[in-house]
Amino acid sequence: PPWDNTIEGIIRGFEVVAAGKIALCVANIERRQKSGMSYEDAWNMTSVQLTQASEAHCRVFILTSYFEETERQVKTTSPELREVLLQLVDLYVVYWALQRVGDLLRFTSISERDIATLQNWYEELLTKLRPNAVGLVDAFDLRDEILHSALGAYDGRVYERLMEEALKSPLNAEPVNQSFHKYLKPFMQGKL
Amino acid sequence: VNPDLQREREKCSFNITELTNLLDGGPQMTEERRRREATVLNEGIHIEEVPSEYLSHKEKYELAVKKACHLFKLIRRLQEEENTGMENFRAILGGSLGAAILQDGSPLTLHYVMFIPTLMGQASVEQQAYWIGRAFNLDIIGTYAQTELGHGTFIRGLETTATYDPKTKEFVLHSPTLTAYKWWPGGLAHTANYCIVMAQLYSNGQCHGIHPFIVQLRDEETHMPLPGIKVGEIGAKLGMNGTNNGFLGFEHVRIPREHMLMKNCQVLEDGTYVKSPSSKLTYGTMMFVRVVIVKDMCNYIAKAVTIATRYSAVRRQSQPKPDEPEPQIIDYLTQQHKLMVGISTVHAFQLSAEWIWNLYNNVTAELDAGDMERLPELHALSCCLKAVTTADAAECVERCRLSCGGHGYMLASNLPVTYGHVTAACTYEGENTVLLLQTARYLVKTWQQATGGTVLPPTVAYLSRVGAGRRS
Repeated sequence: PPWDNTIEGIIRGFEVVAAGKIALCVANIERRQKSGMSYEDAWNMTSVQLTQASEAHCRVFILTSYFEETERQVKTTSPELREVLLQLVDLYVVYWALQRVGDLLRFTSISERDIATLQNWYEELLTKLRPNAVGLVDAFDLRDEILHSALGAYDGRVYERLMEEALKSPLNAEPVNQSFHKYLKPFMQGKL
Repeated sequence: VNPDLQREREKCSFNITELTNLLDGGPQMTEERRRREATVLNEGIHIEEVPSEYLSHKEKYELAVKKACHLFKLIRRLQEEENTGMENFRAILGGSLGAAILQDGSPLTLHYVMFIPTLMGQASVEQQAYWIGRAFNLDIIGTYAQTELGHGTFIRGLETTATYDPKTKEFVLHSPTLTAYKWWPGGLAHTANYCIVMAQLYSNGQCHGIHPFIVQLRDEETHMPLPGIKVGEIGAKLGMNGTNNGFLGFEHVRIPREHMLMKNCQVLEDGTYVKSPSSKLTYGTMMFVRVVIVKDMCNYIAKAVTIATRYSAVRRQSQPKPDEPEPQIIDYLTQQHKLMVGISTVHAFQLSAEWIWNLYNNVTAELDAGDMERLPELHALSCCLKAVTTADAAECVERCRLSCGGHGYMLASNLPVTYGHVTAACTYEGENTVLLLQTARYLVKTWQQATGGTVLPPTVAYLSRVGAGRRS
């Protein structure tokens, strides 16, 4: 079928990839068996492809459930939130299409022009989402005690917190560590 | 608040609370979660005199036990006050709240994540009446031992034996070799005094495959290991060093017949084996845990991407245009590329997790009614979803760490510890490659059914639709 450069089209493309990979695995197992291999050995020889087929199947599931469930969710959200949630779905689906472009080229009718369009689409989505990045992570509503991070606290006092944490190092409890007298000093004096 | 971060918040185009409510499942759920978090954090259990990263291995464990006990005391109090059930255990100990308090993991996690659910899923009604109350009250501490030193996901290969002796009406548990020693279960080393052990059942000279047994490991008063029990800790790991993972061997340890979990299969007093309607029923606990893992991955990625995004708004670097100030690093497209996919992954995994959680509950209900039609589909899906989400989560967290440069390498960023947690999930409850191959077995079988014209279950129905599925 002709390639359809839409979210639905990409998900259908992933279905074709997963089905194609499973079909190839079955064909390879059968071919190896015909050449005299036992089923177990044929399975083992095909196992790298089999793991890739499983992963492709899982991608279909994640992409489909994400897309369909979001479509259902946004029916009840405000238009502003709807727009952002759909941008996120688009970003995720296009990101994975670009990550698996080799598979799409192998199993579907995607063209180089389609890929260029996808790349451009992805870059535009990043720019569109950029102003909402902090709002999107704030919405995860993780308290500072839960984040437990000098870099990620809500107030953004990154450098002050890094310094506060540095001062907690047990090595900072004394100005001169005993190892200086024990090892470094004799060594340095011996050298001198 | 840092002015750059403040500006970011001012330009947000949507209502943040609306999205929080959506992620929580409604405003009431958000309120409930916030109240729970406030209650737990107000106890101050998470506050450490000395940062735990500077403690020794032994001290880390002792601190983890202290915190876990405080937390359980709190949960028990909340349950009495609010008359709630298992939900509080999961809500407080699982997910990001539990991880915040027990940075190195909890030695009691398996007690509520596996010990109690296995009793619920595999013990008979009489056994549940006896054990579950004791477990809930923490009169006993349990864990779940399946993996052996020489045997992982392939559970039919387990070597530990449970041989029934009809004369004494006891099972004799034995580890015939070093490779038969149980290896890895959290809490097993010095915390648990009971353990559900998966062992090959022998009765009247016949092997009936693996079955679950509840075994007492330590004296309930002195906590000393019982005769014939060889138990200890497996040593320091990449992360999660508070979880007290242990090894366990048996030297002809005798347990009463009633200690075999008998919801599905039974051994009668004379040694007669009564078979389960399906040997697949024993996979229930593993599937439950895999579904929980998918939910956990959402929390870890959300944490990592929140840290990295806020940092990227504060951090300024380089001077691409002369006479202009250093830009926020979030303005670089490469940085956006690192962060945005993490944010969307949280949403994608959360919705997938909810979907499979509903499927899990439906299939469990169907199982109780004797219908096992969708069990293989759920098993296959939970296997690959666990593998893919943990691998993606590890990649996302690592990408977030890299997006914070050298500061992300600091333990104070919490990104290395978070990575330790997610990468552990790539290994436990089924190593990812092994799980993908289990899914593959189902897919190959399903593909053959599709070519034969069989109507396929919903999650694989596309194989019939797609032409390439019939190419060969």
